Amino acid sequence: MPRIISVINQKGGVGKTTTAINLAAGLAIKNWLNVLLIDLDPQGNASTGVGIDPSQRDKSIYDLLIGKNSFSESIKKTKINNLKIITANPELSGLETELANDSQKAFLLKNLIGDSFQEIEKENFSYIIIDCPPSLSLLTIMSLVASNTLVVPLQAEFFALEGLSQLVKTIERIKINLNKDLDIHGILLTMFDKRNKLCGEVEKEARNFFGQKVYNSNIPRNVRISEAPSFGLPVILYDKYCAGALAYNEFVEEFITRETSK
Amino acid sequence: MPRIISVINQKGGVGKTTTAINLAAGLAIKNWLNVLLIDLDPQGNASTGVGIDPSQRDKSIYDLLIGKNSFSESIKKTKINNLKIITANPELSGLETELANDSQKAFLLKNLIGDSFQEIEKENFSYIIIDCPPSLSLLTIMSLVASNTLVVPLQAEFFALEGLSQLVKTIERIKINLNKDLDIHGILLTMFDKRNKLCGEVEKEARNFFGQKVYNSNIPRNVRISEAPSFGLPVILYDKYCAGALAYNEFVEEFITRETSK
Ligand SMILES: Nc1ncnc2c1ncn2[C@@H]1O[C@H](COP(=O)(O)OP(=O)(O)OP(=O)(O)O)[C@@H](O)[C@H]1O
Ligand SMILES: Nc1ncnc2c1ncn2[C@@H]1O[C@H](COP(=O)(O)OP(=O)(O)OP(=O)(O)O)[C@@H](O)[C@H]1O
Ligand SMILES: [Mg+2]
Ligand SMILES: [Mg+2]
Repeated sequence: MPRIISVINQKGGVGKTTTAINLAAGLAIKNWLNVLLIDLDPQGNASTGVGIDPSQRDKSIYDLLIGKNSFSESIKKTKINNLKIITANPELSGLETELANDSQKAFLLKNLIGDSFQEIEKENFSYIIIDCPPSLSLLTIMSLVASNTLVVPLQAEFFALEGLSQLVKTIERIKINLNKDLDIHGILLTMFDKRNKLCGEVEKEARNFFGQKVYNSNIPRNVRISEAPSFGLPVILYDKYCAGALAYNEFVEEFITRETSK
Repeated sequence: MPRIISVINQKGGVGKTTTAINLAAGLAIKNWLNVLLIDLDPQGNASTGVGIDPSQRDKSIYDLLIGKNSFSESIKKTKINNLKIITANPELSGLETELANDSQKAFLLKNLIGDSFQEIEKENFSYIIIDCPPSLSLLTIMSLVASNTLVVPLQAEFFALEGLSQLVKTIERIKINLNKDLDIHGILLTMFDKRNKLCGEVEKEARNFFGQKVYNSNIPRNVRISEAPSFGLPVILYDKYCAGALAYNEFVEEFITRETSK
């Protein structure tokens, strides 16, 4: 069974999608691993970020979760070698209300992956990366229950830092009741500007709180990163040698090192 | 009855909270109006942004919506003249599931404001500003149903632009079924950098799509804006003469001009 990684933070705009697509693409290209990216955000930014046009997002994660399609039918190729995706579209935002009376709804994604074991084995995935929406509602809870471990992008800003304690409380609650082996793989500082006083303070706080869990690599603010989505490419492919791509490549290497030394 | 304004965009991190607190503070201080800010985001960033400590967020919007407190009991003073707030705390994220079987849940906030007419009149509010969470789920729908008009912060980036059509569809749907007088007051370009090619493109697209609705003023990326929340102050008070404060003051003036010329 592949390792299942959620990229998560309820604070909006901290770089979840950007991190999910560059981690997924980095594992696929640099490390020759088969990777599945699951877009679990009704905004569908991860689908856009790997070049899947909104008109091509039928047989989405929503259809899969409500049992309309099989796992295999939902997997789409991307233009990136070894990287496949299950897309998301706006229908997904209706799921929470539709499942309100289902007492097992938190296990829906975990059970789906378990039940599709053979289809997943056939694809020989080493990793499943899940891009989460900016909230602690059902979609994010489902992802926490289904995951082995979490990557938490942290924007070096005050509001983002304040939200961390809420995220940690939710993770602890899930660990106790729904997924006892869940752990935090690491905290990735994003949009980081060494010259900015606030960034330095946030980094210090994060290292005090999370110690070694904070990755050594961090991602600088880099305009090429925000240009990449309009070309449907992760920045590590859009502009290989820009500061953003180099930083994400370094992060992927550190991610792999931590995986192999576990 | 006061004018009810929602600050809304399901895309995360585009400047909703920053815009809500600076608009509310600007109306209160510069124009001597009594303003109520409602924090409708479980993250509670608007409450933080006007200096309300997390330990002081009892009698929150959640307690008010479930009928535990009255409107008057929920209103808290801030250190900003003429600005009061109803705070939010993480309990709010449980509301959607708790109300799942309530067919009238979309009207909850609208009916609450209607039922509290006398308490609101006593306070002599001219405006109620609602800071929405980054999603199109129940909390945001409740706010759309309760509002007269909407301010839509738009980050000058590709993912943010792509989300606009989804937002417009949702607003149209609400107008037809739940709130026929709802309109868009304006689109505010945030984190705007004139030198950046992508920003220029997003501005052009937004003006093509929304015409006059796009405010003439826009908010530059300015580090003082991201420092202000750690002091519990809107940037227009934290650093009156920085680029961010001057831009928000200009926006508030433009907002008022459009209000009076309606
Ligand atoms: N290091 C960076 N430098 C510059 N721009 C960045 C960087 N990381 C992300 N961005 C841009 O900032 C915006 C927010 O990033 P992204 O959409 O990845 O965050 P998110 O956490 O997934 O947002 P949401 O909460 O809406 O899901 C995007 O427009 C993205 O292109
Ligand atoms: N013009 C700006 N220049 C620099 N930083 C800004 C600007 N506007 C907002 N910020 C900072 O960017 C971050 C995102 O802004 P904010 O929290 O207001 O967005 P939001 O849309 O309310 O986010 P969410 O979707 O999580 O509710 C915050 O840390 C804020 O301080
Ligand atoms: Mg995202
Ligand atoms: Mg906000």
